[in-house]
Amino acid sequence: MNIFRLAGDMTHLASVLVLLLKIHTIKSCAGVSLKTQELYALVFATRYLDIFTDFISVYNTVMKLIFLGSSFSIVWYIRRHKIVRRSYDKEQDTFRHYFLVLPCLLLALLIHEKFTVKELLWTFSIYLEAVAILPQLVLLQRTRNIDNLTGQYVFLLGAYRSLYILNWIYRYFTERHFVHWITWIAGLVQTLLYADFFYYYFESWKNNVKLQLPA
Amino acid sequence: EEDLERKDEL
Repeated sequence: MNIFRLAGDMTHLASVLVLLLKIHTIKSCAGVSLKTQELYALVFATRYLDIFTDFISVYNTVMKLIFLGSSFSIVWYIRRHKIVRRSYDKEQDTFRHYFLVLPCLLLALLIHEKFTVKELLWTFSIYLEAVAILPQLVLLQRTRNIDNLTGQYVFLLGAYRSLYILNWIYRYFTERHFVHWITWIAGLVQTLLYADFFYYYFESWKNNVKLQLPA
Repeated sequence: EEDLERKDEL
């Protein structure tokens, strides 16, 4: 494992912890998109089916369990926790799941490496992960007032995706290893979705003002 | 053949 991959995993882990910490300690999920969290839960549930069939390493299994556990507990908090659920802004978080899930399903059926159930679910999860942040980005743009923790959560997620790209580039030059083009394109699309957010995040950081996205 | 590196990525 190279440094970019490890840093990517760590920022991913940090993003999830920041979000759980916010929800658990402040008992608020204001500004957090339940739609995005449900999509991530679906992404991990379809991608990590291999924990039952393959063993890669303790690190790999532990990380998969953390991402599965955290995404489902965040969904549980927002839907079921008697205090947290009150802070959920349903009126603003209106993005439709099927608008993203159906095209990804269709794309996975059309473009994949192998036509097996496990492979199709993996490909579907790659496509869905690329766009799962969209409801969260739309919500941020609508609410305007972004609290620090939500801003950091999205920033860390974007950093994780950028580091994965660097990891693939590094592996290409050091190991001559080609990541499959499906992974490449989905990864690039996903990273580009954060470009706009990154711009405003750095601007607010540079000028030391509160993060606000333009309407 | 299986791509072990791909399987390792999260």
